[in-house]
Amino acid sequence: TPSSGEVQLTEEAVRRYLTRKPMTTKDLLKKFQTKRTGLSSDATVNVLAQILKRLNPERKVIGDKMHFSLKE
Amino acid sequence: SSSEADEMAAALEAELNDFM
Repeated sequence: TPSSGEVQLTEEAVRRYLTRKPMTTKDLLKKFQTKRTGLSSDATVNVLAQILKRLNPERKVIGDKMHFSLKE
Repeated sequence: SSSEADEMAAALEAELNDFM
C-alpha cells in the first residue's frame, strides 16, 4: 500500500525547494512523487501548476532547461 | 520511450504554458 501523507504537496514545501535551488518541472515532480504524496498524477499536475502560478517564481535557463527559482 | 514522470512534466508545462 502507498504510504500517503509521507510527503505533502503544499505551497510552503514548493517555496522551500525553490528558495534552496533552481528546479525544473521534472525536479519538482520528483520531490512530490505520487507514491509519496498519495495524490493522483492529475491532481499532482493541477496542484503544482496552481502553486507555481501563485508563487510566480523567476525563470532561469540553465543548461538549456527552464528552471524556477525563488529568492528568500 | 516516455516515462510517467516525462508525461507529468509535459502536462505541467502545458498547464503553465502561458505562464512560462
